[in-house]
Amino acid sequence: AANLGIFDEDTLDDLEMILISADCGLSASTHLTSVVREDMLKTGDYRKEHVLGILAGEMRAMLSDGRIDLQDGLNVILMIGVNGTGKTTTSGKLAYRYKNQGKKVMLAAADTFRAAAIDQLKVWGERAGVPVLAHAPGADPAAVTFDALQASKARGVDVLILDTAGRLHNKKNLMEELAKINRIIGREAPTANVYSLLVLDATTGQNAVKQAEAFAEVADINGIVLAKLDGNAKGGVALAVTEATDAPVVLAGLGEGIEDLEDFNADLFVRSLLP
Amino acid sequence: GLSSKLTDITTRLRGKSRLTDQDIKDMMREIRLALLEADVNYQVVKEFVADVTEKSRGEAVMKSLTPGQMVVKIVNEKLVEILGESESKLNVSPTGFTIIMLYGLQGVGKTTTAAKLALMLKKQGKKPLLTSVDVHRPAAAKQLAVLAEQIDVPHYIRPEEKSAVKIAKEAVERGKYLLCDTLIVDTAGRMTIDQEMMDELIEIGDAVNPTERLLIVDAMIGQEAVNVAIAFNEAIAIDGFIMTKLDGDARGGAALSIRKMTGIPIKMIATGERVEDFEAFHPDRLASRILG
Ligand SMILES: Nc1nc2c(ncn2[C@@H]2O[C@H](COP(=O)(O)OP(=O)(O)OP(=O)(O)O)[C@@H](O)[C@H]2O)c(=O)[nH]1
Ligand SMILES: Nc1nc2c(ncn2[C@@H]2O[C@H](COP(=O)(O)OP(=O)(O)OP(=O)(O)O)[C@@H](O)[C@H]2O)c(=O)[nH]1
Ligand SMILES: [Mg+2]
Ligand SMILES: [Mg+2]
Repeated sequence: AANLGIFDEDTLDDLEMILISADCGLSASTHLTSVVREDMLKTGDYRKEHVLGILAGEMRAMLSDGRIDLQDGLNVILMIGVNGTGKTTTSGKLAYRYKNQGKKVMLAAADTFRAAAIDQLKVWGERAGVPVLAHAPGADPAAVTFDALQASKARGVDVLILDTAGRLHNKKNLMEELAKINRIIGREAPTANVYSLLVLDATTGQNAVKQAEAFAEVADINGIVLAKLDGNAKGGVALAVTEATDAPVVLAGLGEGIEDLEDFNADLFVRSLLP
Repeated sequence: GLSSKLTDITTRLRGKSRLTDQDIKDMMREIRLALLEADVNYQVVKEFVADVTEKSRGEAVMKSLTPGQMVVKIVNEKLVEILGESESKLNVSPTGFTIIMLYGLQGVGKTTTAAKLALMLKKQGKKPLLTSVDVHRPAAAKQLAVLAEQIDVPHYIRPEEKSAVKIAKEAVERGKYLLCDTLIVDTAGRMTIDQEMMDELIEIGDAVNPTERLLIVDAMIGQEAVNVAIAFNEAIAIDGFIMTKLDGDARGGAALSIRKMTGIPIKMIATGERVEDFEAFHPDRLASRILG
């Protein structure tokens, strides 16, 4: 009984349930529970603080975290992910952050498909005090990308944030469109620091792993944003996602306001997953 | 998928006269794995496996010449039973003016689904009016307006108004004035732990008394699905839910979880970003998708 500060077989079952309920997935949850069980057998230390320490350590080892490292010259941050995860909102938050750091920032509305997507990004641009490069709705996202890169180079932009349309990763044509955007960036800004950010919704279950793997194939993920971490969902799938892609979680979206963006804190995150 | 895994287990039974407890255990492990991978709620999986285990020890399976296939059949039937035994028609108001409200977490597809519903009703000969009471998300009203124009359905928006309740009441008046028979109300996405936003939701509901309250659920949602559904249900008494983004490869286990734990029926499914991507749901198709 864990309430006596002792772990036993029942608490180990509970542990697996807690981890699965946090969306860690069956494989990670079983792995973590067996690491704990092995340690308990080896050390004979069943005290709660010891066991949770082992658990936290193993989780921390599975999780990769990091920071976006901006470099001199043009930095292109490519916002990608499936529909509705928080790309546009995060673009606005990032623009605000870098603007306040004294960087010259530009937003580009490469989602030319969804109703009012451009309008939405323009509002964020106004809020952040950052210009938004946009074409008309229905324009070619590749053309918007191209123009945004030319404008960024011409104006000496430090950070160009390219907001793209949500796309389900099993849609070949949409993933090909993303690959094309990526090629254009490589061709038009070969010396730029390109940072591809996958935005995941923290409420997502095991499908997040499939999303990450598919996006990594077309756009080399450099970092992951866990958006909507201010809800009930723990985002435990991040363990499996970073294991599968080696991409670090770099940011946490903690709300719908422009300041609700924080550097991802792996220790805090792991602690929230613990019983 | 699961069927082949279960048949593999029982193929090696050839020559054996009956399933052993270990055989059943092995099969249940595969079933549990498949359902958890599909994001079915932990507790729901536990109960489901217990039910199926019991059935698998019954006469029919024991006497069968193909016990593996019997178990597959039991699993499928049980899933369809849970998913499908429901009235999936939308409520219609006896007053002749039906109000449908859409709720859900952020980004699940409420606004897009509102337009899909409007188009469906229009094709059925109804006269819908679309309104957005999302006073929070940037360009939310505009998004709904653009969609409404695409499908040639009237819309009522107040982009500068800060009170969702006010817009909702005005939309009701607008709908009646235009001789519409249905008002579709698109609300802002919200977290169920955001008490202020949940209060807003309750206020809107109290103000316009919706005929049909629909929870919009993203197919890729994980283990929190049941808690979310319960929270919305307790706040606003959900009549049905619509699962979106089923054109992806998320298994959609949340549908089973929500249905099992709340009894709320699935009314429709959304299968794409275009307004036409909207269908009645088929329990057998969703069951085989969840099983993988
Ligand atoms: N609570 C909360 N809501 C968020 C967060 N990030 C985004 N949202 C909300 O999620 C919804 C979708 O956000 P968007 O920025 O439009 O998502 P998107 O990925 O750009 O969507 P598409 O472009 O349609 O694919 C909006 O209602 C946002 O306000 C977050 O960190 N916390
Ligand atoms: N592929 C696919 N995309 C969908 C589906 N339904 C909605 N979407 C997309 O999901 C994203 C979010 O849709 P919205 O309608 O803005 O979602 P919402 O619930 O109104 O979002 P908030 O108002 O911010 O909470 C958009 O990119 C939509 O095009 C669907 O069935 N399939
Ligand atoms: Mg967007
Ligand atoms: Mg909306």
